[in-house]
Amino acid sequence: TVGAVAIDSEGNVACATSTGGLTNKMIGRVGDTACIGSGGYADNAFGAVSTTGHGESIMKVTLARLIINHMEQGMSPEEAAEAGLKYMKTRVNGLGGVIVVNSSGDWTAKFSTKQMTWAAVQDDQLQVGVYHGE
Amino acid sequence: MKPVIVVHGGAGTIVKEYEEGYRTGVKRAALKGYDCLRQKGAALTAVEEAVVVLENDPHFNAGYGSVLNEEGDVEMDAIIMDGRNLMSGAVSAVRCIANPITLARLVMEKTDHMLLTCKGASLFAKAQGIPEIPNEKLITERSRERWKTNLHPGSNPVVSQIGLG
Repeated sequence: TVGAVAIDSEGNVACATSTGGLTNKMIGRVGDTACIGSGGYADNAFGAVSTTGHGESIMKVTLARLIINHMEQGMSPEEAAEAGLKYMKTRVNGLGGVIVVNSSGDWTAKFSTKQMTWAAVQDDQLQVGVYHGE
Repeated sequence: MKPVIVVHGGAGTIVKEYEEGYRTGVKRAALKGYDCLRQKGAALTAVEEAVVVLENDPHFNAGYGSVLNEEGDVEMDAIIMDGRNLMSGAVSAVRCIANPITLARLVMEKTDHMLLTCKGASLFAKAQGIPEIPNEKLITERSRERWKTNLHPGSNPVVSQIGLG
């Protein structure tokens, strides 16, 4: 799965997510990616989220919208992402990763999986990571 | 507002041999989207352009490089959402196109619907002038090998993906 979130100079946010799904999946199986609030969500009032991971788990907790809800309640993108991923792990034993940007331009890339490839650009500064701690 | 873009390339298996390719791929995608933002482009266009870069990169499980279903075929899903007005478009189980994210944006902008699937998505793509390509063109040798390995008796692709994306 791949995805992107962004905020532009007008303060508008957007998200995009695309996937080939699970290896050797059943014919017709559709995971979280195409489902609004699961594979992604964007609202100028709060921010934008794109997800990756175990699709059925992400759908059960509507992970993208859950993280938006946390930001609506005042959490930073990092806090909201950690809370969302923790909830998914404890409630449905699901793992995944998210990228988040809020309406102030704060962002994060968090994952409960072993790794997630990500990159970000802000103030012309490029950052990239794969493993925890990068 | 200072523009920001963040991209991900999934949380699946990292093959050490290809690690630099993953890093280069997400860098290219982020820079493509940021270039759009720096030129006063919309966030919506920036995320689409970034994802197109990743869909075209065989390292990632989307577009060219997608994993295969149980029949050895590609079925892809995508979604895009605009934070200005909560407009969204998505496609699922779509085949024979290079960039499902662009089709998702067309669903958002050209229909009254949120999600088109399977044959309907293909017919819509054709009506919108999106070139049809043979699904084989989306399949990498690595995807085919993984699919074959998972067909072996005793293999369990679900178990082997625990802890991954």
